[in-house]
Amino acid sequence: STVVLVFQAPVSRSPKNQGSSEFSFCTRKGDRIRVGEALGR
Amino acid sequence: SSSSQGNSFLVPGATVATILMLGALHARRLYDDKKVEDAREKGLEFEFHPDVKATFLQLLPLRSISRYWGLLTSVEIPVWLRPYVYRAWARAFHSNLEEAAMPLDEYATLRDFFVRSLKEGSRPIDPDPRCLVSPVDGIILRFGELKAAGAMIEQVKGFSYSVSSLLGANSLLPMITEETTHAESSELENTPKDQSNKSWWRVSLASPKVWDPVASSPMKGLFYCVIYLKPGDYHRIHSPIDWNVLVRRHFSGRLFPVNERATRTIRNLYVENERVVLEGQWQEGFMGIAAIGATNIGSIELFIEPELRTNRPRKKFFHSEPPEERIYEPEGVGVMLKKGDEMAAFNMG
Repeated sequence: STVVLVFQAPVSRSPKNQGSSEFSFCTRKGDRIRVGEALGR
Repeated sequence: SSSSQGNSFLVPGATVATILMLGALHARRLYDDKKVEDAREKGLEFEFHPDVKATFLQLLPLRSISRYWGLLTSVEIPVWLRPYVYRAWARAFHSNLEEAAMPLDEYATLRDFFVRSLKEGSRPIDPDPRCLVSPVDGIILRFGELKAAGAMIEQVKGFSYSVSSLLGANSLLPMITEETTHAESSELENTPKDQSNKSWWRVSLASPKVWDPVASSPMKGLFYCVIYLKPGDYHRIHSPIDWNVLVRRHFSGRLFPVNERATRTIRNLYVENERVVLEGQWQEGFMGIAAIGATNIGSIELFIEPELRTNRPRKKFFHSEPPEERIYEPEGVGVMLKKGDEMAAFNMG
């Protein structure tokens, strides 16, 4: 079976404050993941 | 007397037949997986390519087969036989039996075992409040940001499906407008010092109080992640973050397999298949989760709505049948879930 997650999260488009609070995944394609482990921050 | 003797062999006979069938299926799967793995190691990514087997699958009564499989796995197994059957399952599909919450002989049927909960503490939840966690055990197939209007998610190289067809025509999904997209891309290309053109500049001129890219709170992007659960994985679905579930949408659909092969041979696989979509809001905006069934795992149970039944017999199959929708009360607030809460489960048949 499969689960698809679609969600809104902050992105920072201005080069000036890039990275300040933008969402980014902390996983890779093909990774094994378990319930409760971080997908992104 | 011969018929009564036949009866006493029914359950063990059916169990042995099932195990043999699983064994044959598993051997074939291992062979296929090996081929795909070799290709992947060589850096090859299979492209979308429908084939005869996929066409043949479309002719099969997969929902009925799935329900029959559910009936078969609902047959109560004798207590003495249960540990052997579940250990065989665990060996075949690489399940971790140590995590099962109950002793093996307390799972009366394979179906009960399949939807087992885990021992306390087996799945610690990442405590970082800014962290979004995985709702399931599985393999990350795809993830990223949806940028273009008419947001599409790649099913496999060469074929994509639209997010709105997956979530439903009246999804709460925020629209990504061309303007936004343009503004975003122009902003990336044009640093603030380049003031010459582009709609982004026009917006800031026309309403400087509405949007100042330097001082305003971060914009919102739309992200997605696709996770595949193998048959041996833990099949309960947990909440990825603190959120309010506002609406549930049930699409009664096909039940194609969703393995790697199916993703590259069956068009719109996730949009065609039976699925349950939960939508709502979290602190950063929209949150949507689609749980998609498959032939062997055709049932999706919601702990927040126990009475929902999926994979029901239907007289006719209308492709464009609208989903059955339910708004959770109180409207606008819905059901509140905490990160890590159990919220749903897949089951066999």
